[in-house]
Amino acid sequence: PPQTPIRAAMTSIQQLRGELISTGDQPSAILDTYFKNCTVDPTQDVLKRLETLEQAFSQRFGQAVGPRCVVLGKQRFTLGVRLYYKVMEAMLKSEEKRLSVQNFSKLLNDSTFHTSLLACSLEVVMATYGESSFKTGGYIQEVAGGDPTETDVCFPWILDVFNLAAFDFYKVIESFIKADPTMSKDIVKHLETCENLIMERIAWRRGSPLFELLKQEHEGGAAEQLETPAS
Amino acid sequence: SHDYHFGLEDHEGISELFDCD
Repeated sequence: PPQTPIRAAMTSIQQLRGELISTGDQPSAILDTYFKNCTVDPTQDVLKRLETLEQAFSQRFGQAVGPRCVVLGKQRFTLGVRLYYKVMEAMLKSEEKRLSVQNFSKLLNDSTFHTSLLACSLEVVMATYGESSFKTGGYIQEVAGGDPTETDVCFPWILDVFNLAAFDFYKVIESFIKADPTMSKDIVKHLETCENLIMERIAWRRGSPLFELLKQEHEGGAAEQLETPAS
Repeated sequence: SHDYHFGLEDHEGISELFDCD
């Protein structure tokens, strides 16, 4: 039968749910070993952070989509957590192979890393369900001068919910795509569009950590090697 | 399976991006 947008969306959702069936709602034995190998075990902080972020996500999802859809928000969050654990494990395996180390204490105790990774996982889940669309999204309305709408959850909605800097979200995108080779072409394209929006616009907004980093680079003497903005 | 352009070099990974090397 011919592929329709609805059939394509249903297939993507079934694929995502199928791939995450074997991934539990808790860290796997392998991930748990990575946590235990840390100088400071991050397990409790990881679980506590997920609780806090789930509350923020559920509340804002309900506000955006409607109070009767709170249960959908919980389902999205549960899938997002599964994807978060799955991708984290794949990232750590890849880093272990690359660096020949098993102690990732600093990375695994970095709250920004976890929040960015979970935000990216939720963005993938919501994009799969067609809830994060750029065509009708608030971001487009916002840059077009309209009111930022509260009726959708399109990117960069998740950054606002988690109070996450776009520049920090940007850092996980490529590693995320590498770590999950089963993602559909459409979802990879969606993440690439997020990446481009950050690079071209969002990372340059007032308050972005990018400015502090540029300042540090400048103070470190690297400014002489930088090209001028014009070039 | 997709056209994403990977920009990270082999010696770069998530650890470096979060300054955890």
